[in-house]
Amino acid sequence: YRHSSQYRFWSFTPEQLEQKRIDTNAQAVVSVEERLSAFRDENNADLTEEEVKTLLEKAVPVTMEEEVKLVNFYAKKVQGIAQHMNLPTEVVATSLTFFRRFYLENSVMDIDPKTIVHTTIFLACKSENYFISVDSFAKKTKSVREAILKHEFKLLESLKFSLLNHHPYRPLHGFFLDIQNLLTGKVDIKYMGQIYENCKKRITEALLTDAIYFYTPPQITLAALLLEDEALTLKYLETKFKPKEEEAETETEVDEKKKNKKVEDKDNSPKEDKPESSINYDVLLSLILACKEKII
Amino acid sequence: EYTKEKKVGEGTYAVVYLGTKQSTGRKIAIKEIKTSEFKDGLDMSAIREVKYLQEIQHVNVIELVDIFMAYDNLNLVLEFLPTDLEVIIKDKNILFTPADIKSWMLMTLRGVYHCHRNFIMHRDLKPNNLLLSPDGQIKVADFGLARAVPSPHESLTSNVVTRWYRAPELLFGANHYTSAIDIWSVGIIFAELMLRIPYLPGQNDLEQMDVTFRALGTPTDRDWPEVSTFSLYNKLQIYPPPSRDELRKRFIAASENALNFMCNMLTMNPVKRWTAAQCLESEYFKEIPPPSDPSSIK
Amino acid sequence: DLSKRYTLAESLYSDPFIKDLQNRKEYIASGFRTDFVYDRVLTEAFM
Repeated sequence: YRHSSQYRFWSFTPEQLEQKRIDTNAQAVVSVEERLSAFRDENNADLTEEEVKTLLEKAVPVTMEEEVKLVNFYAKKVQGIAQHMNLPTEVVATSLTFFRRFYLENSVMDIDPKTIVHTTIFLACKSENYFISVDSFAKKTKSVREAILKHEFKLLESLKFSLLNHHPYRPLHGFFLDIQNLLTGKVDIKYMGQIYENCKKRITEALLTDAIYFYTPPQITLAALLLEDEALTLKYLETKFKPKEEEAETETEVDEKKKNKKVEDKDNSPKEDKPESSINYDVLLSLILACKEKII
Repeated sequence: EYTKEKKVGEGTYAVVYLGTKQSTGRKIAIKEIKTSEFKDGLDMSAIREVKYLQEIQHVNVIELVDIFMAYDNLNLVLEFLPTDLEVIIKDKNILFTPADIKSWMLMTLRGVYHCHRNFIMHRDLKPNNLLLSPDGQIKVADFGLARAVPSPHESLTSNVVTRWYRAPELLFGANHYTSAIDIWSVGIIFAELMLRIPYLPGQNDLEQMDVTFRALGTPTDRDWPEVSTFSLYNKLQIYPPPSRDELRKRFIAASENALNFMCNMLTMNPVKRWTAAQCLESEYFKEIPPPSDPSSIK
Repeated sequence: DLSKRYTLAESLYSDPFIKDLQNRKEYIASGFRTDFVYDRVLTEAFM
């Protein structure tokens, strides 16, 4: 994951993310002010008193906070349109991710979000091998090919040419399996299926928050699981990551392990070597709790 | 920062130039993606190259040095790789040894393994996509047909991989194949390195099936469950698999381990076909001669 | 990756979605492998 473009280009601390938004907005403000004063100079003679006054009051650049609100508003639209088109979950997620990243690099004052909504979905379809020709895409979205293609290059460049996204959905499937492995006999499969579906919805909502910039996909998944069933998730995390000596193993758990061991041997799957050092239980738990707060 | 000094190639969707990175003097190749021709905006091959090369950093995969836009064209700056395995196989003036072949196979499989453990299928492995750096390193290149391993229920097109290197499941039109198709291609490349001529050169897709099964035997439900459910299966000529002796005669220079290595990569049933990891851990790489030091290969 | 943070325990997984695919003829013939699927999603979970 540390080699992935998602980690290298699109992971931030909250401070870095805010600074990025401030910088992007500031750059746009400068160019808007320049265009405004040029406009005033060119049209100085024709402008009435009233118009000059209106210009000063109304034609003011949006602030960074207002940009974030507008981008989030349109991000929900991108998600809605992509879902309405019955695109696969991963394609919807990629569309949304592309759109939100685009506005970390560009200001709404430079490129109106309305003009980029379809382009992000169209590029996401291509990138996720869900190819739809631009003509049939235009028909589906009641748009025109020129408008869809107009900003495609700009979008790709603003994305720093990073198209491969890791979304929290696959990790959800992974944890769904690993929980069964570690908590064998303690979880009801039907119930797990319900948890799975609910978590998918929570993940889809989480993609609209800044959690995707602060946490890794699996951490977001575990936060969604925690929201769905705290007891089960904590039990799983303790069993998986809490160093053994701290945990008072009950009789049944010891038998369970022996049974598992036999099963695993039969499976001749590789021994579970626990690199205790690599994942610190307390750090992981605090991360997931913070991520949960962010998502809520 | 970059110059385009000499045009060295032109494909359907790109023109390739040799150039120099000004700040370091490093020789580079620039793949200029033509964009005017494509009615659907950026071409899928360009998107795939960009998407996967951005994620892969490995000594045996071509390095994407930089990407930039210029005059509405997308330019991929790649490391400069002067030749490829196809040139070497064809040029009879170039002599190479079993140790050289072993070295090339080792490097190729390391590159392919790195793609597969990142869940990326290359889907067009062949000698002229295995480029060589000035210090002899093999580099897997051309990710224009690559794709991430799909979600399990997704359907994939079987129309991938250059015909002579295409796995039997693709010839049958399978839509739920796995990265095993890349291993088949590597097996065919290995055979071609030993023979110095293409091993299974079919003139068209149907003949490709005939050439493949005549050489390696027609698969049956016994060794490949449900293979008879492919619609193309009924039109097949049934050939027996070659005896071990026939294979020995065909690949005179190959040791027993080399033959095992090849046969496991060319196993018909994709489920039983070796993975890249199994290939890398095979006896073939442990027996003498050891693989040549890449920089020493002429 | 020598120290994977999971053990592939296929016999312990009840995954109706994958089990269904695994029994379809066109999946079997294509070379579909459940261990590849499980390995993929578990790797993404522990990356």
